Amino acid sequence: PPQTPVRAAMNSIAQLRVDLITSGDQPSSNLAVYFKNCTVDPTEEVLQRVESLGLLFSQRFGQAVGPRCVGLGKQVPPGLNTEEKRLSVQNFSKLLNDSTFHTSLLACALEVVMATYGGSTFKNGGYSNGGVPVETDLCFPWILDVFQLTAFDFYKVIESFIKAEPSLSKDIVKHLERCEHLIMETIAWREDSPLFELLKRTREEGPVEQAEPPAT
Amino acid sequence: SHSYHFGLEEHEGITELFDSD
Repeated sequence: PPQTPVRAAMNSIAQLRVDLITSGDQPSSNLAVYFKNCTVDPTEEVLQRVESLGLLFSQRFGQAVGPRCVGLGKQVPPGLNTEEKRLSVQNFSKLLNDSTFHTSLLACALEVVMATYGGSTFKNGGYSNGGVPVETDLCFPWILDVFQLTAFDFYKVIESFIKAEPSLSKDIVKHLERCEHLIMETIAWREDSPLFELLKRTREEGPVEQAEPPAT
Repeated sequence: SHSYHFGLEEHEGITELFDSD
């Protein structure tokens, strides 16, 4: 039977709940091994960061939607197996101790949850108990502002996140793709973007290889 | 139907993307 928008949203929510219940709220044994293989074990720092960013998110989310604040899932998806195969290394100390990587990953996970539950409802105007209008546009790129994360860094995790979570619904993949396009087309080109510094550095280092001659 | 277009090549991944060296 044809899917109504409500049915599609309900299915996405059901799928997300299954995914979250199946994966639990602790690092998988697989991820724990990667943590142990690191020169500096990032477990404690990851736990602390998830805690502090979780609090930050809850505060801002609470301010935005009013007092009906939601509980927050606490999971860091790994997706490192493909990296191990690709690079033939098991020590991901640098990556797994990188705060920007953690923040981007958590932002991506929260964006998935908000897109699944929120859809268009977060866009509607709202008022707090005191009758004061509250911030209600929680659509992307709101999460970047909450975590003070650059779009350029958020962009880096999108593809790996989708690859690592094959059960994401079609609508959510589409949503992440829209975020990606928005970053590519506008947000990454704003004045304070780290992209410009990177372009400058690449240029100073000189061209790595000759461009291919144009085809006839 | 909808499928995500994967842009990274086989030899690229998240490790390099976060490596600023």
